[in-house]
Amino acid sequence: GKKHYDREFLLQFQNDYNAI
Amino acid sequence: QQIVSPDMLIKHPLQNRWAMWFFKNDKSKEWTANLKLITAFDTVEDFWGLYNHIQKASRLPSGCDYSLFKDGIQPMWEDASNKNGGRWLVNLNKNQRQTELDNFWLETLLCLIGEAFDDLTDDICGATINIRNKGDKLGLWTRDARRGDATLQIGKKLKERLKIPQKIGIGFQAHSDTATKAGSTARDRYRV
Repeated sequence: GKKHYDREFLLQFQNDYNAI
Repeated sequence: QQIVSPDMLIKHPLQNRWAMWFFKNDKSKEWTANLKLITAFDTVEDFWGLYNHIQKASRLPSGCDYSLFKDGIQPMWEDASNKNGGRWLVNLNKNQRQTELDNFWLETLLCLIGEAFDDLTDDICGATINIRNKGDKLGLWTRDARRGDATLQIGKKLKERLKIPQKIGIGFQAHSDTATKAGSTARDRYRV
């Protein structure tokens, strides 16, 4: 039930619509 | 007007809410007045929204810090969540400011928000990067220095994620030792 995100998953959102 | 797909508006929630702090050493002010909360966030996209719009750590003037701590924990020894704890300390040499520092700091941030420490997440308070001419320092702060096994596991995971070579050791210092140290460095309670 915990939200674990690995680095590759997190990195894909760096230039996401919501992030920029 | 641009039509935005609902998928573009979905954000990915984090396990914890995190607060980013900034410290700039203005000697005309009290230490606490120099420590500023930038903002808090609890989604992956809001983390990147913040990270993408603040200065890279390697480009900060000497004397500045960034800190990322769980929301409600202040990045100082005196905070109730920190006072019994300590930090894993990664000392960088002057060359590493340009080659490693930003990567180390980003990797540490990803460890925190991504809950890389698994079942030990409750031991984690936050992390700080100190930009100093005498040598930059990255610290991963934990809640209880007496929890030896947990502290060692956290140190090993940090070293693994930062890809620090096996032959290079990093030490853990309790805040209580750092606060009362006689010399320039506190003793290591643990090393990995």
